[in-house]
Parts: sequence; C-alpha cells; structure tokens
Amino acid sequence: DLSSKLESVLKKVRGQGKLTEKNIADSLKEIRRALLEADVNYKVVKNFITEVQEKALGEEVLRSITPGQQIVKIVYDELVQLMGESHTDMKTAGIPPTIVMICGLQGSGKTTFTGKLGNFLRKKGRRPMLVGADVYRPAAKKQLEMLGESIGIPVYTSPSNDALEICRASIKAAREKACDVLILDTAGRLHIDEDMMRELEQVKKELKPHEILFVADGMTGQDAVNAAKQFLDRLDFDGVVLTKMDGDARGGAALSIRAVTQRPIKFLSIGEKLDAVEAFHPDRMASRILG
Amino acid sequence: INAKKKIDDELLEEIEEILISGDVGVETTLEIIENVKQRVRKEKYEESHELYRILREEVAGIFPEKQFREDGLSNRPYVILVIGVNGTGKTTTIGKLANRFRQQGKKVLLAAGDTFRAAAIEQLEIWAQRVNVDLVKHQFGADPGAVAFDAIQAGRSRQADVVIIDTAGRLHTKVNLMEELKKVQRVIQKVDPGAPHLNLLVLDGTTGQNALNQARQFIDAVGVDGIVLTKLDGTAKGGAVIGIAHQLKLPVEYIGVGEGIDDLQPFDPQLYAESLFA
Ligand SMILES: Nc1nc2c(ncn2[C@@H]2O[C@H](COP(=O)(O)OP(=O)(O)OP(=O)(O)O)[C@@H](O)[C@H]2O)c(=O)[nH]1
Ligand SMILES: Nc1nc2c(ncn2[C@@H]2O[C@H](COP(=O)(O)OP(=O)(O)OP(=O)(O)O)[C@@H](O)[C@H]2O)c(=O)[nH]1
Ligand SMILES: [Mg+2]
Ligand SMILES: [Mg+2]
Repeated sequence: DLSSKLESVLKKVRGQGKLTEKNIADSLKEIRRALLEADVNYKVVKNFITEVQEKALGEEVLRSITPGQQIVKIVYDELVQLMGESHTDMKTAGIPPTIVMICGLQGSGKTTFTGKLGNFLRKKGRRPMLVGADVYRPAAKKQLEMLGESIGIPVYTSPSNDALEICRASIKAAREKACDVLILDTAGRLHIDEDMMRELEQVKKELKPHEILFVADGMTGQDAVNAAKQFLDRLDFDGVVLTKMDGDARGGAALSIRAVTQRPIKFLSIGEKLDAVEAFHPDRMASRILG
Repeated sequence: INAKKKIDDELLEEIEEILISGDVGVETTLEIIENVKQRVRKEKYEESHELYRILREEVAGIFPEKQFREDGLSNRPYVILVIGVNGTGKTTTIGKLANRFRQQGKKVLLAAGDTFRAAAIEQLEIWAQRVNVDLVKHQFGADPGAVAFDAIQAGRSRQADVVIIDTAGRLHTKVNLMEELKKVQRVIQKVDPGAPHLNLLVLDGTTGQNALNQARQFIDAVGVDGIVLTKLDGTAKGGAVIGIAHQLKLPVEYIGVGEGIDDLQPFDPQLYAESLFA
C-alpha cells in the first residue's frame, strides 16, 4: 500500500540534504504507481503528477527541513483541492416540486440511492416522492415500490412503458400528494447507447430537473471518465454520487470523475440500507485514495 | 500502434497506456511488457505489427483453459452457484445461461436464492418466465440455504439437467455476508456432496483493481471455478480479469455483452486479446 511504500521513499529522501529534481522524480514515480493502483485514470494521473512536480520544484520545498514529507503534503493538498468542497447542497425549486433526476450506468446503485435520497430529504423536513421511470429492467418498479414502502415514502409508477410519460405524470401525482421533491429513478444505460441517452435528454428537456445526479459505482476503474464525460456532455449533470464505498475499493474513480467533469461529489453511498448515505468529505477521500 | 514502424521506448509507453487504460493494472502490465521485450530481443523483431501480434499472444496465453464443459454434464442435476458483489449482473446472467442451456436441449431449474434485496425474487421470476423454465422460490426474507436445498431436491424429482442458484450481491469485505454464503454452500453439500459443481463469480467489466480483492475473498470463502465478465458491450475492457487469470489461475467462462437474453458469449481469449488493443 502507498503508506508503507512512501515510508521507504521518504526515508531515502529525508536522508539527503535537500530536494533535487532526481529524488522528486523518484518519489513521484512511487506516487504515480499508487494512484494508478487506486484506479485513478491514466491521463488524470499524468496531469496530476505534472502539477505536483511543478509545485515540488518550487523554492519553498527545496529549503524545507523534511523535503520528503513536504512532497507527500503537496500531493495530499493537491488531491484535496482537486476533490472540491465538502458537501455541496442540491438546488431547490422556487415553486415546488423540486425535481431531481438520477442517472448512470447499469447496476451502479441508482434505485437504492433514490430511496436513500428520499429518506435523507424527509429527515430534513421535505416531502419526497419517488418515481419509477425504469421501464426496462424486470421488476424495477416493484423494487422502488418496496423501497418506498419500507420507509413510508410515496412512490409513483404506472403501467406505462414510456419513461417520459411516467415522469410527466408524476408531477401531477406529486401535487396531489402535496410532495415537494420528485426523485426520478431512471434505467441504467450505456453512455454509448444513442437511444437511451436521448431518452434522458428528452426527460431533461421536458421536466427541466433542478438537479441531475450521476450515480457511479465506487469500484469503477479506468472507464469512469468515459461514462462521466458522455453523461456530462449530454446532460450537464450537477453532481456525482459514489456508491458501494463501504467496500475496500480505493475509489480512484472519484478523482477521475471530478477531474474530468469539474462537478462536485455530493453523496457517498456506504451500504445497502436506506440510511447508509453520507455527505462527501474531500480530505477523507484523498486519504482513502492515497491508501 | 501501427503508425509507428520501429519498436522503441515511445511505442512501449503507448502500449503501457493501452494496458493500464484497459484496467490491466500496473503490476500485470509491467510483467506483460517485460515478457514482450524479452521476446522482441530474443526473436529480433523490428516492426510494430510484429509487436502487436506478440502482445495478443502474450495476453491470450495468460488465460487458463475453461473448466466448464457444457456438453459433458453428468451430474443430475448439475448445480451452478452464482456469486459476486452487488450489481455485477448475476441475476441477468442466470437468465441468459438458462436460455443458452435450454437451447441446447437441457432441462433447467432456477433457484431464487436472493431473499434479501427488494424485488430480487420477482426479477428472477420474470427471467424464468421469459426463458420458460421452472423457478423454486420462497418468501422474501427466507433462508437462502433452504431455497437452495429445495431447488436441488426439486431438480432431482423433476429430472432437471441443470440447477442454477442465484445469490444476493454481497461485498467481499462483509464478514457476516461471506459467512452466510459459506452456509449456503454447506447446505448444498448436504444435499449433494459433489455440489455445487460450478461456482461462477460474476465480475462487472467496468470494475478496476478491486476485482482482484473480490476474486481472492470469494475463492477463500467458497472457492471459485470460473468467471463471468459482464458489461463488455460498454467501453470498459475488463482488464482486471487478466491479473486474476495470471495470479489466481481462474478461467473466464463467459462474457456478458448486453441486457438481452442472447447477450452471453463463451469466452474466447484470442478475441478478448484483440479487443483489448482495438
Ligand atoms: N454494499 C453496497 N451495496 C449497494 C450500495 N448501493 C447499492 N447497492 C446494491 O447494489 C445493487 C444494485 O443496486 P440498484 O439500486 O439496483 O442499482 P441500479 O443502478 O438501480 O441498477 P439498474 O437499475 O439495473 O441500472 C443492489 O444489490 C444494491 O443493494 C452501497 O452503497 N453499498
Ligand atoms: N450493458 C449491460 N448490462 C448488463 C449486463 N449484465 C447485466 N446488466 C445490467 O446490469 C444491471 C444489474 O444486473 P443484475 O442482474 O440485477 O445484477 P445482480 O448482480 O444480480 O445485482 P444484485 O443482485 O443487486 O447484486 C441490470 O440493469 C442489468 O440489465 C451486460 O452484460 N451488459
Ligand atoms: Mg435501478
Ligand atoms: Mg441479483
């Protein structure tokens, strides 16, 4: 893991009088490897290491008493800065209902997160309604209904096999139940599936969601940037949710997605239960990625 | 790759980028490149298209032979246990496998062993209806071991050729969930000491290096005979499976290439190696 690798690198660096280009390059080589092993995207790592290198070559470090530690500090600070601010709030509508659209690749945890977000918002005094707009996956609507029922939050679904129609009808359903937040659960889809991406664009165009959240599996590898970029280009989403962060994946996808989309990570899903969600902390994420 | 004529450091760096970007992982990438470099030196290759061929051979050669012979099933029923972390495509893969076996003239029975997740039983039930095979299920929240037990008994009395048991997704780091899986396996072994005849680990093709941890933990808990690598119809290359094949000697049996009933293919190492460099 990075910590023990860095220890031995630092020992070498600390033993030397001052930081040279050579030993900065050596420690950065170790750090580069650690970031790649943590699933951070190849190109993102390249750019990141270049940035750190420029900083490390600065006058400040060369005069530092413990130059090796200084490099790690620079890396950590750069990571925290890159990860963005801690918990960014979601937008709220002037006139209810606030509409939140949940999207992402297959199996990333969207339906479960829809339940979690409903639970989270209700605890904050809102009146959410969950919308089952996945018309493809077997028993998707039933899944959302069961989740909603388990926490006593209303779920709108209909027998329609038209996602747009369901979303459209959900607005009336929300007003009838005096719900002030609509959370639209959508089907998992590939960023390269033209028809499915267009379905989301149509929902966005017509419903004009106040908040679009891209839900990504926390153990995603190098491919994280591809999906994130496409979803950003086509939907301009507002924030990112990383799921399954209760596992031991290092979560490099967080850095990759953040670097490539500049969107904030708004929530971490940390378990299968509907209360297992937490706000995002950039410093904790940086430590996790660094191992 | 083919734009360059000579094999040099710049070309090798390009190859490193392709492999790492395909989730092959740093350690495995370095090993592959080192082996390729040795062959290039030994066999005196100069041209990049030759390098490309060596690379494909090197990658394809890492995969062990498939364990599962579809046409040689002697056990009655042949029991397949499908396992893996959350959301990888287990339930969908079972639907596709059932369809494939049914097309081969086999009698298939499915077991709704995920009694934990909302609508998991209903999801598999729809697949069973689509494929037109029997399904053994209990109520939501029932003991998964009991479902597996009943399914194998039913498979015997109904003369099924194959019984495929679905299990709940579980993170390999959750000790209690891995214990539950061990218990399900013990129950299966009580019904038939030879079963499960095949433990299939379903891995998501978009997963990064964590896939190796997953494989290790599932091997440790209940053993794994083969892998199904899903979602290769996206842009991910699933390269973590190369590290798994290399370090853990696990074969890939099938790949998932879509959400439809026919979107399952037997794994072909040559085709896979080609797609990695496509
Ligand atoms: N351990 C863990 N499991 C999770 C988490 N979030 C979701 N899951 C599980 O991941 C699996 C997939 O979750 P879903 O909510 O069905 O995913 P989805 O994105 O809606 O899937 P599709 O609609 O098929 O694209 C389920 O087994 C969930 O219980 C999490 O934070 N931690
Ligand atoms: N594109 C694509 N999607 C797939 C593939 N295999 C499964 N999926 C989708 O991935 C999502 C999750 O599939 P499931 O079969 O529910 O996964 P699971 O492992 O059973 O999930 P849990 O039981 O919740 O752990 C669904 O939306 C599937 O349609 C595949 O090969 N390609
Ligand atoms: Mg869903
Ligand atoms: Mg399942």
